[in-house]
Formats: sequence, C-alpha cells, structure tokens
Amino acid sequence: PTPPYLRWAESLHSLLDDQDGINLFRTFLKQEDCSDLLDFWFACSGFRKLEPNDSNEEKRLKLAKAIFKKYILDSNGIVSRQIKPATKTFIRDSVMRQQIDPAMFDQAQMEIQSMMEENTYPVFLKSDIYLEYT
Amino acid sequence: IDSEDDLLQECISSAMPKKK
Repeated sequence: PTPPYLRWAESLHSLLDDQDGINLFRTFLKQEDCSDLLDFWFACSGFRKLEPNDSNEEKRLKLAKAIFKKYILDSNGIVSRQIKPATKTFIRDSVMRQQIDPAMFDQAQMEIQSMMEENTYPVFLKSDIYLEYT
Repeated sequence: IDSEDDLLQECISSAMPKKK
C-alpha cells in the first residue's frame, strides 16, 4: 500500500484527509506564520456541517460571528488578506442581518483553498519539514 | 455557555478526519 506521506503529495485534499498530514502541514504553516489559513478552512467545513434547526440557531449565529471576528474582520490577518473584498462584504452583511446560511463561508473557503493549492501546499511539499518526514 | 474560542475550536475539530 502507498505510504500516507506519498498520498499527501497527490493533492491538498488527500493531505487534509489525514490527521498526521494535517499535523505536519500545521507545523509547517506555523513556522510560516500562517496556520490561520488551515484553521479557517476547517472552521468553514465544520460550520457547514451544522444543520440548521431550532435548537442550534443561537449556536450557529454565535459561531458565524466568531469566525467572522477572528479571521475576516481584521483586514491585516492572513486569511482576511487572501479573501476578495466582495466575499468579505457578503459575509459581513450576512452576520449583521443574522442571515446565517450553512454555505455562507463557502466562497471564502474556496478562495483560501485556491491560495493554499497554488502557494503554501506546493511549498510545503518542498519544505525540510516534509522531506525530513519522508 | 461556551466562549467564542471554545466554540471555534469545537467547530474546527468537528471537521477534522478521525484517526484511522
């Protein structure tokens, strides 16, 4: 069978589908001071998984606000700098109007994912951290 | 009541793959 660390090199998704891969990628991103990219990506996935229903409405609103505040509101943050202004406006308006949709972070997540696929992920595959691990 | 950080952390963990 293919060792996990070789599968990590196939695609960003195969890396993010493996706990050890995530941990190593996070260590790398921390060194580069951009582990928020990864946390944001997973926060968006987790948010989408929360089914809207009467019992968790308050939680979903609180969580949407927390994600917005931590990653998007600060325009100097690594995540905020990589998200298009229109996407940020859409999220801000959704939070302010309390229109909390499971897909409200999808576009922002895609933008961060594209950035990782084009930038941090290929750099990770050439990094000492990854090469030493293999 | 969860603090915002706890809520975020829980959300991030919920999206992670489970250990195989």
